[in-house]
This record gives sequence, structure tokens and C-alpha cells, in this order.
Amino acid sequence: ERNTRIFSYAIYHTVEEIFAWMDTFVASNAGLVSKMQIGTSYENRPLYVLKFSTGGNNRPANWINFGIHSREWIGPATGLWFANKLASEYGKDPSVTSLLDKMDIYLELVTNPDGYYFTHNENRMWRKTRAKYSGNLCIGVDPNRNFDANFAGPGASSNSCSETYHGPSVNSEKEVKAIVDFVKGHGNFKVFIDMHSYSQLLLFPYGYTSTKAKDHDELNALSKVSTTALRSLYGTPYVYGPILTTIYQSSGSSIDWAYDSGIKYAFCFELRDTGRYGFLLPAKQIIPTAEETYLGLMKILEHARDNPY
Amino acid sequence: QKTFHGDQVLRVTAKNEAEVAIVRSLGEKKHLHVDFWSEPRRALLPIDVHVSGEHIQAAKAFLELNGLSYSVLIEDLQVLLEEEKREMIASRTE
Repeated sequence: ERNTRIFSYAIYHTVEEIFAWMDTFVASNAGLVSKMQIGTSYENRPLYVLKFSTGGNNRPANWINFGIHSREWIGPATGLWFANKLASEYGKDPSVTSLLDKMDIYLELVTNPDGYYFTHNENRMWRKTRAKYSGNLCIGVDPNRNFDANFAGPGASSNSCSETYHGPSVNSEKEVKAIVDFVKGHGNFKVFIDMHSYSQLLLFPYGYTSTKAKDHDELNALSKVSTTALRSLYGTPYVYGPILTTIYQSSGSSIDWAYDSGIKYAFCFELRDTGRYGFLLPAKQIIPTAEETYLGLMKILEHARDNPY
Repeated sequence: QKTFHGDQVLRVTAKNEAEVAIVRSLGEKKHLHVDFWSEPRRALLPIDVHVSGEHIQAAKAFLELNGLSYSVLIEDLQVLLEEEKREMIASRTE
């Protein structure tokens, strides 16, 4: 795509198209957006992150990754729209401007590029990474069971053929290790959000234990504010709460790891829909989903901006 | 490229924890190769399960035998996939 203004945010794109869009987007927003590579995937694809920054050194920062489960196409599609929205609102919208004047934002738009490529070319329903391990009957690991948060505990499978296979060891997946190393190396992330679909949920720690997070009350109240804002646009109902009590037990999840690593505002979104289309959300719902999600996301980012810790 | 002709996604609503456990046991029947799009969690929460066309009758029979009610969420997965593909090709051409 030669121009981000003629790029269609209302359709799903291949990984190659998204990577090409990133270059155009960065070039169109020089001084605000830059592209970083934080690693490579199992099949040697680059793991790119878009950095939104108005200057400063190692500012407090927000992390959002999209599409760690490759078949959830609405994730990257929402991420592209969100990136464009941030860039176009900076300098116009007071809240976005104030946010970016104080904090940096890092977006990993295609968190599992091998899986995403595979969903476009081989198997639309693929969810995991594409890593092969000797002795395993099946290919791939659930990257959202591979983080260091009660790794291999209840709510993750030791069977390589399972959709929730935790992998041979913690951070075994290059896609996961790249995030862990980058976030740890940065050291000043205040928000960590993992975008998934579907089922319209906003979740926070913990997934591996029924023990309440020490910030439970604040996270719960913030979830209410976020989901209320999200719902205000199209009436999309969201349920919120800790992962374990709201959906099910899951060990090794990204946001549990982030929270235990000291990032208080750790959330996981499950975007539309309620199950009519599941992972095959029609493209005509991309923009409405992105628009409503933007409202919910902004409430979390604004809260982090206004409540430094 | 893997195709999904005749595959369906069923929505099961378990009335109690015992029924949730029955649905979960469906996932343990390896020969059925079911894929939970939405995991069995708690009673009254919808459970979405993708079953291949080859095994759909067996999966439905299992649910009916155990007195579980379900509806068909996606009648034919491949139809949706083809629609998705058509849209992408059309948009790219445009």
C-alpha cells in the first residue's frame, strides 16, 4: 500500500500487507512512530513493534500485543486501526496528545506471524505457534500458556496436540521470549494488554490462582469504567473480572506474567463477538469493533497516565 | 489448503457442573478431534465447539444421549471461509 490514507482498514490483510503498511505508516508519521524489531519467529519472520513516542528517555510505557492466537484475525485488524487512530488524533485530541506527551506506546500488531501466515495459506483455524520439537507428535505451542506464570500448571496441557499445549519449557517460544526480553529490558512498562477474540470479556489477573490480585479492587473498578465506555458506542456488552473466576483456570498466561513482573495494569481483551461467527467475524465488523475497543483501551491508558506508580 | 466442508460449530449450554464435565469429556474423545472455540467453563455459559463434518453426527449423538441441549451456531464453516476469501480478493482487486 503506497499511502496509509488509501489503505483499507475494513478488510483483513495478510502478514506481508501488514508489514508493508507498517513501513508506509512509519514514513507518514516520522517523529511520532518508529518501527523496531524485537526478535524473529520460529520460521524466521521479524517480530515488529511500532513505537509511539514524542521524545524523552525510557518514558513510562504501554504495551499492547495483538493476535498471539493466530486465527483471531480481528486482533491485528483492530491494532492497525488503533495505530492509525493514535497517529491521526495526536495533536488534535487532548487526551491522546496528553497521553503521548507523557508516555510511550508500543504495539505488536502481529504477535504470532508464523501462525498468522499459516492461517492465510494452510489452515484458517490454526491457533498456536509453528514450532516443532523432537519427540512431539504435533506441531505448535499455545504461546499464551508459555509465559513464566505457574508454567505447566492447571489450565495448560502437556499434550503437544492440544490447543493449549504449554510447550517444552517456559519461554520456549521465540515469540514469547522476544516479548519477555523486551519488556524486562525496557523496565518501565506500566500497562500490558493482550488482545484476543472472541466472547467480549475484559480480564485481569489471575488465571492460575483463585487468590485475588493485590490490586484487584482498582483493576475491577477500572474494568467497569473501560467496558462502560466501550459499550457506550454500539451497546456491545462486556463481562469483566479475573481470568480464573470469569472464564477458566489458565497457567502461563501473558498478563499473569506481566502482573507478577510488576506491571499493575495488566489486562486481556476478548473482542467481538458473542459466538455467532466466532473466529470468523465478518470484515464489515472490523471498524465498529476497533472503534468501540478504542474507547475501552483509552480508559485504561488514561488511568495509567493519571495514576503513576 | 485445509478445507472445512460440512464442518459445524455447535453451541452447547450446560445446565449444571455435571453437564459441563460431560461436554469437557467430549474433548477427551480423541477420535472426534473436536476443537473448543469457547471452552467448557461453568454452567449456563455457552460452550462453542467446532466439529468436522465427518464426526458431526457422532458428536451430536453423544450430546443427545447425555441429554445436553445444543444449537448449530455455524452450519457450514467452509461457506463462511469462502465468503471471507471472496471479500479479501475483491478488496485487493479494488
